[in-house]
Amino acid sequence: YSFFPGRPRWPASKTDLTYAFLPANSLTDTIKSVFSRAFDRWSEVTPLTFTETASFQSADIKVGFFAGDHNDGEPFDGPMGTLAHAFSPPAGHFHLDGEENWVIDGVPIDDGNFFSTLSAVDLESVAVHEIGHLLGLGHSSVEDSIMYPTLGAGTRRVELANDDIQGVQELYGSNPNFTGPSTTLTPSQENDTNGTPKFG
Amino acid sequence: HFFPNISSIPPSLLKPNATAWAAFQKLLGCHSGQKVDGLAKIKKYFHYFGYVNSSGNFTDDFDDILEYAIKTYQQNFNLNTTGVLDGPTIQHIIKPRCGNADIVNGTSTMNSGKPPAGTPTMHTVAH
Repeated sequence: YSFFPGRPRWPASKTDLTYAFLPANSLTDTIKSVFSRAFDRWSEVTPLTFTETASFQSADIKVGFFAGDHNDGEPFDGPMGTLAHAFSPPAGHFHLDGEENWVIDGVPIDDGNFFSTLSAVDLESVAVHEIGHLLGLGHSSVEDSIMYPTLGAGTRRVELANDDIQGVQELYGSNPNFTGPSTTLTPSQENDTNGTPKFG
Repeated sequence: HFFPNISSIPPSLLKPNATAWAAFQKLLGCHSGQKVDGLAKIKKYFHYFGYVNSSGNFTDDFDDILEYAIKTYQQNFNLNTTGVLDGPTIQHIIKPRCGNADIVNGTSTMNSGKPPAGTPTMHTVAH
């Protein structure tokens, strides 16, 4: 796992994060539920919670589908190529390429070569990855990790790997209810401004 | 464009090799010292993802900067560090991916930013 330069993270006082969808996208509840599942994967292993809000402007995390140049200096390139990008904390900008063909069902996809020849991408796989960026994780060289930069054709990758869990828990600590591999307390937890561990 | 599941995807979307970077496949085998049409575009690709610092005019020359970028990329993605645009490297480059850079401001904590496996580390203790 890796972090952005300077290891930015959401402040320790802000564990309950809100997210909202760009109203102009008019996403259905089914599509929104894909993002909800993706957020849940990260909240299961950290003390962070994610709640959808209707107020796009005031949300901590702003999710939107955009095509081409969308005024953040990182224009999208049409189908395939770059799929999405997200900013480090506390920016909260989560942009997806509106010109991709997104598959929203969560069934396993790699049951043959059919999907691998399609110009279509599993939405939840990309969402889980980008949320990792929103929380402060950079790219990882561990191939089965969520934070690995490429998503091979026909791949659905939504389960956090140990590498992802260790990375995000180094930033935020563990969810008290998380029963997976434990990680140790880190300086970012121990050296809080008032000297009080905030997590775990 | 949203599809509820794979069975709802129309056959018209069956487009093998239909990626934004499919044109890079014609660069297969390119190596240091060559001048090949399209190398400037792959330099832009590497610049976009942080592997090339300079943003000046990219040429079609396979120069040291490109070779270094390829080696760093290969290291980050667990490929053989050949410095050549070999098959596995090209196949990896054309995969769809996240738009965030792998190397930010010249630093990375992916493989290329870490000491090689087996590198001895120095341990010190209080005397």
